[in-house]
Amino acid sequence: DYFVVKAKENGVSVIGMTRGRDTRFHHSEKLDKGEVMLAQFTESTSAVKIRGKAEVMTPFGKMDTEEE
Amino acid sequence: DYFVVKAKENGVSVIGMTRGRDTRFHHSEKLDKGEVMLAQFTESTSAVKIRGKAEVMTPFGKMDTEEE
Amino acid sequence: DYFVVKAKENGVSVIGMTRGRDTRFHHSEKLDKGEVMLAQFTESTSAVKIRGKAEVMTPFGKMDTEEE
Amino acid sequence: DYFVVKAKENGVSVIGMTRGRDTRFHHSEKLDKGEVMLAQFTESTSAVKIRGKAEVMTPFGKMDTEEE
Amino acid sequence: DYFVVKAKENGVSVIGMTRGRDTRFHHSEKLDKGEVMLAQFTESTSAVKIRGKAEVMTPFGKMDTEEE
Amino acid sequence: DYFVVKAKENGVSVIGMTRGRDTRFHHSEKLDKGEVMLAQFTESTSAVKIRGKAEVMTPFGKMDTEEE
Amino acid sequence: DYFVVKAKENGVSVIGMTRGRDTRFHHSEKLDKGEVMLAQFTESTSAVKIRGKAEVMTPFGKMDTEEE
Amino acid sequence: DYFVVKAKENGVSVIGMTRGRDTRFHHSEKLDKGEVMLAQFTESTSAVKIRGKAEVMTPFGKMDTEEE
Amino acid sequence: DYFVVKAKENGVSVIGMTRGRDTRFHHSEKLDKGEVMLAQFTESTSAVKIRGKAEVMTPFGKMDTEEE
Amino acid sequence: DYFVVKAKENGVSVIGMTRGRDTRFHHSEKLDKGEVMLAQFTESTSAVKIRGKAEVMTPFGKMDTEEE
Amino acid sequence: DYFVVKAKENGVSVIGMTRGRDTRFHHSEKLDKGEVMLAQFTESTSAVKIRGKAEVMTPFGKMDTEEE
Ligand SMILES: N[C@@H](Cc1c[nH]c2ccccc12)C(=O)O
Ligand SMILES: N[C@@H](Cc1c[nH]c2ccccc12)C(=O)O
Ligand SMILES: N[C@@H](Cc1c[nH]c2ccccc12)C(=O)O
Ligand SMILES: N[C@@H](Cc1c[nH]c2ccccc12)C(=O)O
Ligand SMILES: N[C@@H](Cc1c[nH]c2ccccc12)C(=O)O
Ligand SMILES: N[C@@H](Cc1c[nH]c2ccccc12)C(=O)O
Ligand SMILES: N[C@@H](Cc1c[nH]c2ccccc12)C(=O)O
Ligand SMILES: N[C@@H](Cc1c[nH]c2ccccc12)C(=O)O
Ligand SMILES: N[C@@H](Cc1c[nH]c2ccccc12)C(=O)O
Ligand SMILES: N[C@@H](Cc1c[nH]c2ccccc12)C(=O)O
Ligand SMILES: N[C@@H](Cc1c[nH]c2ccccc12)C(=O)O
Repeated sequence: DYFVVKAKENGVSVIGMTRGRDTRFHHSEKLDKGEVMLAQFTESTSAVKIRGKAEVMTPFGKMDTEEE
Repeated sequence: DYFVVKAKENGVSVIGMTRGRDTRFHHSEKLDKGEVMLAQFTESTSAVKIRGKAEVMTPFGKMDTEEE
Repeated sequence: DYFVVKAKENGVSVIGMTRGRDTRFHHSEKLDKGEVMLAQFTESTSAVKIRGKAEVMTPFGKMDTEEE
Repeated sequence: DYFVVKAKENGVSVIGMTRGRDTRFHHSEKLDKGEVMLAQFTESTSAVKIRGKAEVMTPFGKMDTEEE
Repeated sequence: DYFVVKAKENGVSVIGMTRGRDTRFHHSEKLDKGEVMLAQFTESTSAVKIRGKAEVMTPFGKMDTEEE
Repeated sequence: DYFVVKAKENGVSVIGMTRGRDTRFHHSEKLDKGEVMLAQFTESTSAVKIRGKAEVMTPFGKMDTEEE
Repeated sequence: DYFVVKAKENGVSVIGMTRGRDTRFHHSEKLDKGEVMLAQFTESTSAVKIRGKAEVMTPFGKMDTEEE
Repeated sequence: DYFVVKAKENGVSVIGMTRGRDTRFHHSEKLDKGEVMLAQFTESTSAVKIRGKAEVMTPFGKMDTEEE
Repeated sequence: DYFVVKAKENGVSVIGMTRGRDTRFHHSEKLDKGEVMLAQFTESTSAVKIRGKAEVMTPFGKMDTEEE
Repeated sequence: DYFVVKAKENGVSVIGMTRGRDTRFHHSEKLDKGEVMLAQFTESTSAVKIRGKAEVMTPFGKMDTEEE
Repeated sequence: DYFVVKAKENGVSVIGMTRGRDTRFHHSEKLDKGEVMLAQFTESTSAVKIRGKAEVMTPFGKMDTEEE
């Protein structure tokens, strides 16, 4: 289980949220325009939030954040 | 097993519900318009509720909340 | 194994039924129009009943409750 | 392994039959017209019988009870 | 592993045969016209016989008993 | 792993052969025309022989015995 | 893992060969024209030889013995 | 994991090679024209060589030995 | 789970990020134009960042970094 | 996991390379034109090299060595 | 998990990189033009780098190194 995020502008955040009873942000990775991040769900990360203009690729298809 | 939620307006809630005999809300993540959340089912979360205008991507296809 | 329910009217109920010899209702989640619930089968829930006008997405396809 | 039943009339019965050497009815869930039930095969249920006018969705396709 | 049987006439029998060295009938479920039975292979049932006019759905496709 | 046999004439035999070093017939199930048998490979049965006019459905496709 | 053999003439042999360091014939099943045999690979059988005119169905497709 | 070999001439050899550090021939099965052999990879056999004119069927497709 | 990166310019970085509570860079592999790297997710690497002009191939499809 | 090699000329080598920290040649199997070898990855073999004119079939498709 | 590399020129390197916290080159296999290497990810190898003009086949498709 992993997904792919490509930043379409500077300052895109890929935020990892903690697994377990408590849901907090444990890491926020800043991506510059054009950078790509591939990330898994893990022991530590069971949810992820993406802020800023980006393209997300998953097994269910592709999705653009921000856009209509 | 994970799914993807993209907020189409500010104030969208992705609400995690507890696993087990009891079903309560354990976390509500607020998404602003354009933000995307990828989330798994976990030891702690066996059901999720989405409030507000959003697009949901799952293995069974895509679904828009709110719309007809 | 999970499924997705989208309420097409207020007051839709997604009712969890107990696993085991006995089959009782253990939780009824009320959905307002446009709200979406994603729910798994679990240790506690081996059958689910949906009341009210809703759209259900499963691996076997989509189904509208209530409609002809 | 689960299946979906949508009642097309009032009084549809989804009957769970016991697993093991003995085959008896252990539960009969009544569905009103338009209600949908999603149910798994379980430790307790290895066969199911459906009485009344209903639509059944399984991995092998869709089937209408009662109809020609 | 399960299959689906829809009775096209009254008095259809879905007969469970015992698993193990010995092959005997352990249960015969009578279906009336229009009734549908979903049944698994189990610890107790490794073969099934269907008598009477019925439609059978399996992963390998659909089959009508009785008909040419 | 199971397969489906539909008898196209009376007196079709579905013969179970023993698993292990020795290969003997342990059971022969007689089917009348139109009857359908669904059968698994098991601890006791690792090969099956079909005599008489019948239709066989497997994951590899459908096959008519007897016919050219 | 199983395969299907349909005899297209009398006297077709389906020969089981032993698993392990040694490769010998442990069983030869004679099929008459039109008879069908379904057989698994097992603890005892890791290779099979087919003699005579027959049709073989496997996950890789269908094959006629003897023919060009 | 198994494959299928059909001899297109007499004297085709299906040669089993030993598993482990050492790679030797442990068995060579002679096939006459039209004969078919189905064989698994096993504890004893991790590579196979085919000599003579034959057709080979595998999950990756069909292949003719000898031919251009 | 692995992915493929092809550098479209000199100086492309494929950066491995640590698995666990802490997310740091543990390795940055420099690729020259035309070089290809195939990399898995591992005990040590649960996220990867790609800087510079490159082509990324994953199970979800192909993606060009940097480009619109 | 296995692959298929068909020699298109005499003297084709299928070379097994050792698994583990050290990568050495442990076996080189010579194939004459038209001969086919089916080989697995094993405890002893985690990489293979093919020299000479040959056709290689894998789950990812077919490939000709030597040719443009 | 394996992949296939075909050298399109002499001197192509297929470089194995160590698994674990440390990422170093543990083996570089030189391929001459036309030679093909099939290689797995292993206990010792969790990333691979390819230098020189080559064709790479993976489950995600085919890729030419070096070329635009
Ligand atoms: N801490 C939560 C994070 C989470 C996963 N999926 C969710 C869905 C909704 C809300 C929170 C979550 C958990 O591990 O379960
Ligand atoms: N606490 C419930 C939550 C739940 C999961 N699926 C459901 C379906 C209906 C109602 C509640 C639920 C459980 O773990 O089982
Ligand atoms: N308590 C039942 C609930 C159930 C599951 N599937 C069913 C089908 C029919 C009737 C009841 C059920 C069980 O766990 O088995
Ligand atoms: N008690 C039976 C119920 C059953 C399952 N599949 C069947 C098929 C036919 C008749 C009965 C059954 C069993 O667990 O095996
Ligand atoms: N008692 C037999 C029933 C059976 C299963 N498959 C069969 C095929 C043929 C004849 C009998 C059977 C067994 O468990 O093996
Ligand atoms: N007793 C044999 C039966 C068998 C299975 N597959 C076969 C193929 C050929 C001949 C016999 C068989 C075994 O278990 O292995
Ligand atoms: N005794 C051999 C039989 C066999 C299986 N596959 C083969 C391929 C070639 C030759 C012999 C065989 C074994 O178990 O391995
Ligand atoms: N003895 C070798 C046989 C082998 C399997 N695949 C190979 C590829 C190349 C050369 C030899 C082999 C082994 O088990 O690994
Ligand atoms: N250390 C993190 C790295 C990570 C994986 N996926 C992520 C998604 C977002 C942020 C960080 C991560 C972890 O193992 O979980
Ligand atoms: N000895 C190495 C062989 C190997 C496998 N895949 C590779 C890729 C590149 C270089 C060497 C290899 C190992 O088991 O890991
Ligand atoms: N030593 C690293 C090698 C590696 C695998 N995937 C990577 C991605 C990026 C950088 C390094 C790597 C590990 O086992 O994890």
